Amino acid sequence: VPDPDSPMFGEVQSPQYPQPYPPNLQQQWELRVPEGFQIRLTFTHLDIEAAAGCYYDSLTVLHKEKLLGKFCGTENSADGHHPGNHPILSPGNTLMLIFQTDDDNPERHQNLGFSAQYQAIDVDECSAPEPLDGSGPLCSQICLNTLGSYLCACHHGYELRSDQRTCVLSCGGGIFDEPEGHLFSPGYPMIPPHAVSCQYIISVEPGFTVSLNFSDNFHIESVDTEDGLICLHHWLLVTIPDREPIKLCGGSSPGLMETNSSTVKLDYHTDDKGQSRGWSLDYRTQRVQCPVPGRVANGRVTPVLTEYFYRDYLHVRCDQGYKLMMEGEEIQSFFTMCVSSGRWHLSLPECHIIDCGEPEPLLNGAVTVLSGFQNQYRSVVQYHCNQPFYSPLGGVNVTFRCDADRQWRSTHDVISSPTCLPVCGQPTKLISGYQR
Amino acid sequence: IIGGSNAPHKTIPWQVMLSVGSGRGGGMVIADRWILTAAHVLVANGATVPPEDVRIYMGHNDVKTLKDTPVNASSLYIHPGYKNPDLLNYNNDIALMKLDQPITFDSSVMPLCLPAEGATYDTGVMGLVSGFGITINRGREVLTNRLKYVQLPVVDQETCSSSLSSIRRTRSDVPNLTENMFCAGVPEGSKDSCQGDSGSAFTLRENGRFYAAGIVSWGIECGKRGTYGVYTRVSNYLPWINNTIQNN
Repeated sequence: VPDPDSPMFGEVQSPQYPQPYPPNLQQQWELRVPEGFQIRLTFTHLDIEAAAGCYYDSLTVLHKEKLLGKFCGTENSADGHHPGNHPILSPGNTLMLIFQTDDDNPERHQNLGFSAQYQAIDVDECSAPEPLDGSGPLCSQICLNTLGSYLCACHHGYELRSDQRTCVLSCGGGIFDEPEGHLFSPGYPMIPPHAVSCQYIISVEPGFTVSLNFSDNFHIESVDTEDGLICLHHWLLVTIPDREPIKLCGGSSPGLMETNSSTVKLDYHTDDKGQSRGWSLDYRTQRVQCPVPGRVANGRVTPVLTEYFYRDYLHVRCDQGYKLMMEGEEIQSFFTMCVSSGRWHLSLPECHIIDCGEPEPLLNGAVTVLSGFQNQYRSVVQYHCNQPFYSPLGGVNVTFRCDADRQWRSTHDVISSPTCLPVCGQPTKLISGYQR
Repeated sequence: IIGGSNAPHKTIPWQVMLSVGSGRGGGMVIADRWILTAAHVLVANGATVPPEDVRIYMGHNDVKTLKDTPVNASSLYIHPGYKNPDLLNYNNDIALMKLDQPITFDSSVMPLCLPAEGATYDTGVMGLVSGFGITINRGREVLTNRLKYVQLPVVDQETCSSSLSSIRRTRSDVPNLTENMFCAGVPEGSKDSCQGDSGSAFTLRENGRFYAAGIVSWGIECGKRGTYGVYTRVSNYLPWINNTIQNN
């Protein structure tokens, strides 16, 4: 990116130009453009006292210590050294101009000095020849020239090292957190460079388990011993939490491997010898399974599925006339969820039959149980008045049933208990007399 | 009660005995917190007696036993039309007493029905009047300790009025008979209600039920030939009774 403090172009002129320059001058200009650019200097006019070797007056152009030209004369003068129409290109992003004049100027010809324009020219670093110091090319694989700079890039399967210059074979490792994916060893199925050390971590959300499915083309160098194959120099180490790591090698694919874990670490190692072609696998995830719930007496568990997995919900509803009870407490509603540990986060509740409580006592009357038990759902009671001194309002004894809403309710949907009205004017004993 | 009989226990379960100051009166239970009586029982010297001066007894036919279980009145309601400063005007002789606690009814205490709306009392129909008032024992007036009753016919209003007119020829201080009163008794005398029975019920029976047709109010002497007892006509006061009870 061009430095905003350094101009991309500009103009340089001798003092008093286009008037003749004064004698006894020693003036210099240091031109600077942004890093990664060269300076191209083009003279639009140069008229400096001509002399062999530009002995009296001269304009010297330098890059650092390197002399790029010393100019004087006019375009057609026999003496001097005029740049003509050829621009001067600096090797770097700086350029020094030194204008010198002596104390004597010819009277018959007034020299006007010079006028020049400069501009920044992008350097194509990529086309520069390889340094001779043996450090190798600027980029080990692909060089991309940019304005003022360059970038190195690598071919597919390689990645740029931290020196931003050289490329190394890519492990393709890292953390894989998608629900499914494909992994393979560097260069697979080709034989990669030696001394590979790659780590792959499959880590998905808890509540999911990972299964690895190795492709048939599996080849990790092994050593054949009396005890069988051992993974001495090359191996793929499969590490599952809370289990012994599994070291894989040989020519047979492990096939499908159920890890029952949400995290798996794969470490692929080869030493600086050998010819392992590597491995590839597809991984998938599936939700953790929870046990099928039992039945709830006098209630319903929904939804009814053949299998239940992580994040599945269960609802329990009681049949009419029953209430949800959990740890001795009544609850209004119940649901439980299959959690990442493969368990239901709450155990199932129970459904207990509801009761309406003691029926309201009846003033000057009583209540008797006709059917049912402990005032439970569907129990039936009958109110009656203390006859013959009281009689029920309406004249008949009323029965109440314990309803599902825990209310005692009559057959006429009445909730309040009946009233006993006093019986008037009917003594239990009448005055009797038989004498006439 | 003159010329009556002792009432067996539980035969007149609505009967109430009142003790107001040193006097005795009667009343009848009409609801679990309400007693109906005569206004003049609760008015002394032109003023309503305080409720705490009224002792109420019920549930037995023997005064000695009755006295063991007094009931208290919380408020008294005299009919607003009762104005009797000279004790010569018994018009609107009706009052209600509200009890401070409700009564639970049983065979010994039971309410008396009120007459039906617009009820009339036919002449000659036998009613029953009871009370703990004066009776005649061996020719002398005595205050009884036993609840007594006597059955008396309803007397034609004209007949009763004529009887009173006759008496006025010799006595000047005879109260007037109004349409809010009716008479009961027999012309030959010897059967009547008397002092101490005031406020008690004169009942009629219809469809097996007794109802309060009248309230013992006044009369010229007791049981005298040619005179009748005068009773407050309850059927004329149904609106006042209902309103008083509902409003209180």
